[in-house]
Amino acid sequence: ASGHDRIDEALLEEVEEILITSDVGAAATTRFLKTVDNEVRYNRLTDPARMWEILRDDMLRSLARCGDRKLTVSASPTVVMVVGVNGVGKTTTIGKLAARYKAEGHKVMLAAGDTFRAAAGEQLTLWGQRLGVEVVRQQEGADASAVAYDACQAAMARGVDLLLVDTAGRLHTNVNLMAELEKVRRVIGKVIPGAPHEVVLVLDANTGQNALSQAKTFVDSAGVTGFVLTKMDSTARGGVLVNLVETYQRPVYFIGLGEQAEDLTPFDPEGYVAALFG
Amino acid sequence: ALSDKLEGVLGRLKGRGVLTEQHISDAMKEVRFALLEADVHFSVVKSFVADVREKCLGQDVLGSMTPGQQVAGIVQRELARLMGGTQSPLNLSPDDLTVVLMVGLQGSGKTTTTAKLANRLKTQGRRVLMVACDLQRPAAVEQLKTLGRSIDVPVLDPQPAGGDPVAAAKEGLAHANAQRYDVVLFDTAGRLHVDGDLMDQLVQVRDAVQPRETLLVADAMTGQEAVNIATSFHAALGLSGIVLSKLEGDARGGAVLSMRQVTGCPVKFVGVGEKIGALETFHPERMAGRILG
Ligand SMILES: Nc1nc2c(ncn2[C@@H]2O[C@H](COP(=O)(O)OP(=O)(O)OP(=O)(O)O)[C@@H](O)[C@H]2O)c(=O)[nH]1
Ligand SMILES: Nc1nc2c(ncn2[C@@H]2O[C@H](COP(=O)(O)OP(=O)(O)OP(=O)(O)O)[C@@H](O)[C@H]2O)c(=O)[nH]1
Ligand SMILES: [Mg+2]
Ligand SMILES: [Mg+2]
Repeated sequence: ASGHDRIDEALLEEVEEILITSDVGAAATTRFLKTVDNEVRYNRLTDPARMWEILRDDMLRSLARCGDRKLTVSASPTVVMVVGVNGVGKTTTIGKLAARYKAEGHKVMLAAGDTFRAAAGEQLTLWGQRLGVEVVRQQEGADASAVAYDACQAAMARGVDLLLVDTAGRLHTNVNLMAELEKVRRVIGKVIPGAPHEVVLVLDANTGQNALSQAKTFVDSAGVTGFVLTKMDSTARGGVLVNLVETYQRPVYFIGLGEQAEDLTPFDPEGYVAALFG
Repeated sequence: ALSDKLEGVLGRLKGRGVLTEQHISDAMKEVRFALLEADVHFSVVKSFVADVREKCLGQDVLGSMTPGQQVAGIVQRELARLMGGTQSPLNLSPDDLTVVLMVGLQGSGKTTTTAKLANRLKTQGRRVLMVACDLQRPAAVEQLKTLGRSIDVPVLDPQPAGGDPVAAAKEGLAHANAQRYDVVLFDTAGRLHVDGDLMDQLVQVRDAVQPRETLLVADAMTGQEAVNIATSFHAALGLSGIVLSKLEGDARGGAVLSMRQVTGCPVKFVGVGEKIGALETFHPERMAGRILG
């Protein structure tokens, strides 16, 4: 990545800067630098090109912990709950998922589970209209669990393959809202045994280390099964993913790359690492 | 907490000997780690720690019986100073229409903050208008209108032919002047700082309405990109202030230090919840303590 001919202080500082500014985090960065340090000390590493290779492989190894499970439509209906803090792109991601799975021939339905925020139902309804996908919703202020209940019943009755349940944004630090989420999940499970089959945590690539705090709470109390990282069309490199995948060992299903229906791509670890190290 | 870590690094030396530059270097490592974990930008941390280090090599630290506390105090003070010492209110025109332009990345909280600000100004006795200039996000106009109804503040929804936000903004300004409003707030679509077309469009909106206040609404949990984001928006528009949203969570909020460093703009307000009333003035001391963890 630069004109260094040996592994010196300047090069290590460059490595550190790349990792930190990618939001990999201080602790994980220290670990990566330690790896290089060990290679230099015990394996006589001297070539910078080889150093970059080792760093890339190290990161790929961490990311491999996510496994290769894909978001599949198998049960009838498969119920996917989409959760996360405010403004990360949950509703838009649901639109993108609906477009993708409908194009693959599945019968998709959306549940307007955000009954709190202004015009949340309208926003999802517009997505439904845009894609020709049915949306189950109630009036603003209705009980989110009641919408989930209705949507599950409707999905079964209409032979839907994939039910995407939108939820209101909520900070993971809000105990009451996390409890509400848990209630929605329970209600879904009562209507459709085994559901929700997936609980997708949506994270914003512009977010820093707080993504880890978000993941911890959502994984612990909302039963998160996988991640989607949005807004990777920004300059952010989403380095928090490294720590996230290593800690929770759950798949990163998709990456969001824009605001339109087609701006969703399956997570590609090789491409991600290449972009991070630029 | 950082103060504990500093006590750990320096406190053990109490009465046991001279505090050396190495000890200060070790202490600075702890400060650096804490700030990076708090999302302060890499280069902002570098220069901040260099400045603090200088101050720590003075006699009040080296000769102190509680050097850990001394260093912690210096760090806290320096950080609070960089946050902008005094509170900075909204710059309101005494006798003309005050134009406020809300800008920022997708999902940062602009629409919600527009309504919060409108409500605050209304309770202060001003005639406020909100103008819906986000013509691209599904139901964005509806969102602002719904919020407007809930606080009884009118929302102009120009809907110009062609859906051009610049035309909508011009119409909004004309209406605000004609109807003699005191303050007009323009909500705009979220956009990436690297989206050339949308940044140009925003510059055109700014030129059309000539804002007294151009506020960057930024998410408190923003990471290292805070520097790029703030720099780009400031270079393009000339920001007059920052509003930090979603601060009631547990994000350390180091992004605010980065943004202040690169723009010099004051943080005018902080969003501390989804409800209309959840807008507070910025407290530099409190923010410094929060960043340090
Ligand atoms: N650039 C970019 N913008 C995105 C992406 N995903 C979503 N957005 C935008 O981010 C903003 C917020 O998206 P929403 O889908 O409303 O987010 P949300 O999580 O449902 O928000 P709340 O329901 O309010 O918590 C919108 O302006 C979206 O268009 C992405 O991948 N890239
Ligand atoms: N918890 C919390 N949520 C907030 C705060 N401010 C805004 N929000 C929420 O953040 C989400 C996004 O807010 P919006 O006002 O739609 O953000 P925006 O910047 O207008 O989004 P775009 O128009 O898509 O760019 C919504 O769910 C808001 O309720 C805050 O201070 N705290
Ligand atoms: Mg939503
Ligand atoms: Mg908005």
